[in-house]
Amino acid sequence: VPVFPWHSLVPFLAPTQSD
Amino acid sequence: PPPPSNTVVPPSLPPYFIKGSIIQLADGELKRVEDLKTEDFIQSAEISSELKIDSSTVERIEGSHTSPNFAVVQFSVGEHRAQVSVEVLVEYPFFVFGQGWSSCCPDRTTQLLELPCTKLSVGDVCISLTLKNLR
Repeated sequence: VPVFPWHSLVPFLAPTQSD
Repeated sequence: PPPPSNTVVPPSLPPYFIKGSIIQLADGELKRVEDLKTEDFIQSAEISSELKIDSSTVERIEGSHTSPNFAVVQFSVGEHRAQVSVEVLVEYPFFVFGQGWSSCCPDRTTQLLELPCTKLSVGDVCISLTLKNLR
């Protein structure tokens, strides 16, 4: 049975360019 | 000036959203995807040395111009309220703080993944991730 890390379920939404 | 609007296209529906999928939290605990709670994400991020959780508020949901199977969700991300648009399958689930899995088309999510899901709405605050050392 595959086990997936918790963070794979959460999208990265921060923009690549900040401020 | 405000940061540019970014459009991110995630891959098609990943297998870990299927009901019964086993998810490992940062402390090693295993949970089924449908049993995850807001605290699981917050505590895992606290343990993590690289990741932190951002609040992403849904500002707008539109149908995609490219395919009826897709929706464009616009988020206001983090304390700087950066505008980010994400094009996703309408059944793609996001985790809403204090509420759980939500998608643009919860009926389809439940049908395809058997994942219990509510309707994603404008004003919902979703969990998203940032790299801690980004800034």
